[in-house]
Amino acid sequence: VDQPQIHDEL
Amino acid sequence: MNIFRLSGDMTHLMSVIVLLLKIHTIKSCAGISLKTQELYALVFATRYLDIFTDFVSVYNTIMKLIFLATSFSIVWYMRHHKIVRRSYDKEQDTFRHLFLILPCLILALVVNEKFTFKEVMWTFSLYVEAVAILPQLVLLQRTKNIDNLTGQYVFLLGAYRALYILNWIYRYLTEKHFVHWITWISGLVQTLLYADFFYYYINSWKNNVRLQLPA
Repeated sequence: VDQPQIHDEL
Repeated sequence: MNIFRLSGDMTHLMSVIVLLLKIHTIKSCAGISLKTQELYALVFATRYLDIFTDFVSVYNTIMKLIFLATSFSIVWYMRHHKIVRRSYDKEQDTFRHLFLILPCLILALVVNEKFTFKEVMWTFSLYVEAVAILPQLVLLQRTKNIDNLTGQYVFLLGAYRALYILNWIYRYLTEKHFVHWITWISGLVQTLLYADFFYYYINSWKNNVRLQLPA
C-alpha cells in the first residue's frame, strides 16, 4: 500500500 | 502550487482577516456565530497536528500558523473580550455543534485513509470543515441581518472551497496527483452548502439590494 501522501494542502 | 490553490488560500486568508478586522475595529461580533468559529478553531487544531513533524514548505507552515492564530483569537475575542462579548447574541446562536462534531468523529474513525491518530484527526478536520458553516448560516437565517462584512466573510469562505475544487481538478489533470476521494466529497459537500447562500448573495449584489435570506 502506498505511503499516504503527506497532506501538502492547507 | 497552482493559481487555483494559491488564490484559494488567499481567499481563505482574506475571509479570516475580514472577520478579525471587523471584530477588532468595530469591537462587535453581531451576526457572527461563535459556534462556527469554534468549529473552525477545531478544524485547524486537528488538521495541523503535523505542523512540526512534517515540513512541507515555508509557505505551508506560515499559513498554518496564521490560520491557527486567527481562528483562536476570533474565538478568544468573542468569548473573553469585555466589549466584543456583549454583542454576541447567544440566544440566537444556539446550534448544538456537538451534534456536528460527534458524527464527524465517528465517521472519521470509520471512513479514513489510514487508521492512524494523525490520519483520523486529519479526516475528522475535513468533515468538520464541511459542516462548520452551518451554525453561521442558521444564525443568518434567524437574524436576517447580514451586514456586508459577515456576507463577505461567508462569500470568501465559499469561494476558497470552490477554488480548491478547481485546484484538485487541475492537480489531477496535470500532476496525476489524485486527492483522496474523502477530500473530494467533503470539499464538494462543503461547497454545495454555500451554493444557496451564493445564489442570494450574488442576486442581492446584482440587484444592489440588501441581502435577504428566505425565511
